[in-house]
Amino acid sequence: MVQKTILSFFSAP
Amino acid sequence: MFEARLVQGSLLKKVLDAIKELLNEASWDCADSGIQLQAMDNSHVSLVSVNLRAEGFDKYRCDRNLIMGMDLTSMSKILKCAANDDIITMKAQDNADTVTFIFESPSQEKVSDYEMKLMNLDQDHLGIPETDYACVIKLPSGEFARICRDLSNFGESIVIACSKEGVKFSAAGDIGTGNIKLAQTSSVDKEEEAVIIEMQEPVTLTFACRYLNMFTKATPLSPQVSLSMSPDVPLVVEYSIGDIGQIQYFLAPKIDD
Repeated sequence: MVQKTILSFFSAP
Repeated sequence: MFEARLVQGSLLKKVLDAIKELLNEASWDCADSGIQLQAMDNSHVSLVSVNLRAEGFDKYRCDRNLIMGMDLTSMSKILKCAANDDIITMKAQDNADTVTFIFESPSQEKVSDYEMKLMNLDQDHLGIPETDYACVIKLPSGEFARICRDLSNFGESIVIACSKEGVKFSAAGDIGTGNIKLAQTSSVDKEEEAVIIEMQEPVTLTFACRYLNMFTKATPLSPQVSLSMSPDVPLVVEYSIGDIGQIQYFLAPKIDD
């Protein structure tokens, strides 16, 4: 399994 | 001028205990409405969001929006100097490069103040999309901490499977497997002992134990914790901070290759 990062779900402004 | 006074100063001490393992430094955004912090851990796997409402403080004044970048290890060291029953006040001038913490004993016979240097930090806040979660599980926070701790003995990941029967936490590794099932409680004497499951559709997701265990450092803040899950999006672990706000941890799932 691969650990996703938060940045793949939430966008920077 | 910024000034925030909290009679229940222990709440602020507990908030720091709840974030200092995950974050080295972070910015506290102070506005008329209250104080907010949003930051990711170094690996960008989780995001912490703290919200303290102005009305929750016993005195609150914020003339101009202020961003206070802090080394959380230093802030934690300072808050360790406050007794659990101390009244804590944070104070800063507009455009200041320091913040002052004032600790008053309940009898007012001992007053300490500590000044700390502020830091300039990049403070790009991420947009967290409004989500209608498929499953929201409320359970006693001590129970959740115990489950994370126990299952960490088996593997690096915990699978959380929520269905109408209840919620199942599982881990597997070299020594074997562990499964903990919780059913919704039918009746409880105390609200904080309840397990409540609101489910639109079943969800199963896998998360890293290491982060879940760090989130449970918030356990002393609240007798209950809520876990919100939807397929293929980050888990939200939320604790209330007394009556003044809440702390939310977002954790990205592990996904099959």
